[in-house]
Amino acid sequence: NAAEMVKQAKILAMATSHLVNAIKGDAEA
Amino acid sequence: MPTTSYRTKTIHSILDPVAQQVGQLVILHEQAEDGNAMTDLTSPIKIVDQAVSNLVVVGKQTASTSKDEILRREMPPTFIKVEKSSGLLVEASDMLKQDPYSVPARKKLIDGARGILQGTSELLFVFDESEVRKIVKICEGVLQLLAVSEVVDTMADILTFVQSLTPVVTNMNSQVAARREELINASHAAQLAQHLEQFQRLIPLLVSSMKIYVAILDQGKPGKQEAWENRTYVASKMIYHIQEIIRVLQAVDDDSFR
Repeated sequence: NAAEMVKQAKILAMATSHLVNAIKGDAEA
Repeated sequence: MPTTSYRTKTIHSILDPVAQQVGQLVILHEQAEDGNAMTDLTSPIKIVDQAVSNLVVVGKQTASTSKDEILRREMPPTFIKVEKSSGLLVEASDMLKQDPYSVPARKKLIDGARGILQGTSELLFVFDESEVRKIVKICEGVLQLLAVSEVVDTMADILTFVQSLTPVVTNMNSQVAARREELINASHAAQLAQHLEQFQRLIPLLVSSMKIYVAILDQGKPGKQEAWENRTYVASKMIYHIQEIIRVLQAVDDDSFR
């Protein structure tokens, strides 16, 4: 469970990071 | 919003990059609230929403199978936080389809991203605290065994004592050493290493002092009181080091985000 939780948290962090970059791209444009 | 203070290297590596980006996003938003038309964010928001669902599923499984009451109580609010935040992102996505310039939608995007970061931080923190409690329990098991050393008065009992102590001490050593490797706070990590080393050095001394005490008892020689005091002294030093290990394990940095 510990390893799976860390894995899913990593995936969420990556997805959030990707989204934030997309928003930032627009904001910076 | 937390951007720098995480207790473990694993949590730091997961959250710090996204925390930095969310921080930059907040600044950009504050500087240019009336920016350009927003591109379609449906796809990345859907990916985040799915990732939130997956994390919550694993989190709920963890909570439901855990014997740790604190974990079972403290985890659900973090699920609600990330789910609500993901909901904000989905709402923002729908609003931006209607109006790509929508300022309230942009605010929801930022609040959603920030909420997911905070909710994930809190979830991992709750989980990490539970892991610490597991290690503390192992340490407390060693403390209980050390208390038994006071009633050992035969060589056979010493053998049983050592056979009982060895596996629990080995487990404690590996768990505390692994935790030490994970800690970001160098002072805490150093204290754990120091107390663990001191404790290990005292094990042969304890066994030796127990043997001397039992031998004096068996042979009826003088020095029983001194031998008893010596054994008690060594055991008390070992207890001290474990209590210090527990204290450091439970220590929360002053600048922790909690």
